[in-house]
Formats: sequence, structure tokens, C-alpha cells
Amino acid sequence: TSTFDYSAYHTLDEIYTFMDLLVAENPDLVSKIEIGRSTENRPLYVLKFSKGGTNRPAVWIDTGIHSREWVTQASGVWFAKKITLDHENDEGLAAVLEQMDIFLEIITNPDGFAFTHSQNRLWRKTRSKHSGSLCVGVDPNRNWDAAFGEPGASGNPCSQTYHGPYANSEPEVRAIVDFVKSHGNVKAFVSIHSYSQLLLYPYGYTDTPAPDQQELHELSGKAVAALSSLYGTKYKHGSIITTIYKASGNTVDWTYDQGIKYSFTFELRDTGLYGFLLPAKLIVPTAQETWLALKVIMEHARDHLY
Amino acid sequence: FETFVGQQVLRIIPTSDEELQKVQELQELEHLELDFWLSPRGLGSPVDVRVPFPSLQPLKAHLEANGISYSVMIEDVQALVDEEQSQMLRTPRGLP
Repeated sequence: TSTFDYSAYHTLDEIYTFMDLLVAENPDLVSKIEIGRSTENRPLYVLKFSKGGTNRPAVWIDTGIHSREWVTQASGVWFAKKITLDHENDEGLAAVLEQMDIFLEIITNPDGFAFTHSQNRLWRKTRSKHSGSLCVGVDPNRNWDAAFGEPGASGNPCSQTYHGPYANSEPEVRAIVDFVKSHGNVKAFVSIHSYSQLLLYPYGYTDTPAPDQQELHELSGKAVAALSSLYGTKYKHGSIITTIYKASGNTVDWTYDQGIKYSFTFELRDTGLYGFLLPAKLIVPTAQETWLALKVIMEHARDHLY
Repeated sequence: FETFVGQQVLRIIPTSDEELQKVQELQELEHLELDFWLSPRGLGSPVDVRVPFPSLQPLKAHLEANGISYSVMIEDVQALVDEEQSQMLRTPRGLP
């Protein structure tokens, strides 16, 4: 993995090969877990970074739930390598790994990702088919059992925000739900999207403030400040519904309602010209700055275990 | 392979509640097959929407008829996709 080109976009196969190499190079730190299969029967892999122990408190990070947001999967690759490089030398990360495991799902929506490479670069959803509609796919960020199907998602299968026939209908979502529930000790959950330059916390389905709103707001503010310190990239932070719009059935509302207090969703670069067609030369700077924010969240979770 | 020939991405920045409401209503016009890259969020916040070629003129006419100003953020989506693909092909592939 030392010669892998982190400043380029890669296909699904290349990223899966990268994961295998990373595991092979770091057998005492990294392992690969298959948590399920996608609609088209692709494996859903999670990298586990652990220094031992059983069922330790955990941080979950996922990238690429919306397949066309290529900078997120590319950043996930970079994060994985970064953890292996810094796990001993970086005091903060080392301290996190002394107490916690990190789970990283780099390709959360592999069917969609493969489709973006072969058919439609701008595909966002899963690739599931539904009776009675010619349209394919469900928005996996509206498919969670948190005010599922309520305003803030679409019932139209052709919409980009189609919530699906029922909560957890998408195997990509179901796999995470099952994993999080069976693990039972996830303390921080960060789901990464692009491109709006935001760091958001629950709720999306209601404007009732989350019970931990004050702490989440302060923490996201610190995370955004750390992010901006590297390249001056401007981020906003706040609850989903007050910062962007109402979004029912979304990932981090579900995780928060499961008791995972430190639930956040990122929107990475950029709000400028390119959007989903972000030039590859911006991958590494985006990942570098995001990593600083992730570290703030992880270290806070470690220092405030509950 | 789906192509994006003739498609553009428009940026709209609503400056009044009326404009914001009009832009929000665009999301309901499913026959236009608009793809909101950035959905309407509030006054002053940009709305980026990818527009299929057949919807381009109707949408622009609709916006202009309602006095909503817009800019073309991406002139030719396919050209950018082509550029990205060629960059990927130029990148050394595979792993050691």
C-alpha cells in the first residue's frame, strides 16, 4: 500500500485489493470483516483496527453510502492507510486505539459504486429493484428506522430520495443495523457524504433538539475548527434539520436513537465548481483536513465514554 | 453507458422567500428529471441542479419567467465526465 496512488480515484476491485493488502501488511492491527452482501451479492467489507481485547468501545466510520460521492470512498482509503501509519506515533490516535476499536466501511454501497464506474457516473442510490416501478434503487440515507417514510423522504421510486418499501429494506443498510446492534458498544458513529462542507448531528426528522444538542454542537464546532486549520476550508455545523433540510429515515438519527451519542454525518468538499466531479488532486487535501476533525470526535468519545 | 451530453448544472441562489418557495417547488416537477446536487436550504444558500438536456430550455424559461436568476455552474457535464475518465486511465493502475 505504500505505492498505492491515494491522489487518484479507483475502482471497486482496486479498493478491495487495497484492503486485502492493508490487512496483510498489518496483521496485528487490521482485520477485514464481511458484514453482509449487497443486492447484487457483492461483499460488504468493514476494516477493523484494533489493538486487542474483546468488545471494546468502538468508533464507526463509513464512506460512500451515496455511490457518486467519490471523494468519500477515496478519503476512506486514505484514512485506512493513515491509521496504520500513525497508530503508534500519533499520541491522540494511539490513545484512542488503547481504549477503542475503529471500524471503517470504505464502500458502503458497492453496487452503486460499481454502477458509477460502468454505467452512470452520477448514480447515487442502491441498485435494488421494486415491483411496480421501472425505476431502480433506494436512497440508503432515507432507509433507516428513524421516522421512516415521514416527510423528508420521497415515496416515489424514481426520486433520488426514495425511502424504499420499508425500513432496512436495503441489505447495505440492514448489514450495518445488524452489526451495530450485535456489537452493542459503538460509542461514536460518523457517516461521510459530500459535497456541502458541513458537519451535522441529529436530528433530521424533527426540529426538537437532541437531548445532547449542546455537547454535540460544541464538539462539532471544535471538529470543524480543526478541519479548517489545515487549508482554511469553510464548514458549517449544526443539526441536520436546522442546517440543511428535513430528512427522515437517515443514518445518524437512527444511530442516535440507538443510544450512540456521538453520531455525526459529514459533507465533504466542495461547494464550488465540481461537486461529484471533484478533481482527483483534491482527494488528499480533503482527506487530510477531514481526518483532523475525525480525530477530534474520536478523542472526545474516548475522553467521555458513557 | 449513460451519457450526459448537453446536460448542465445550474446554480440558483434564492434571495427571497418567494424565490425559495419556487425553487422548492421544482423538486416536485418530476417530469423534468432534475437532479438536485445541493437541495434548497434557505435564503442565500446555493442550489445546484443537474438538468437533463430536454429539460434545459423549459427550466431556464420557467426560472426567467419567475424572475429567478441563475448561473451555469457546469457548462457541459459530459466534458467533465470525459476528462475524469481520461485522468483515471492515465493514472498508473493496479497494485504492486
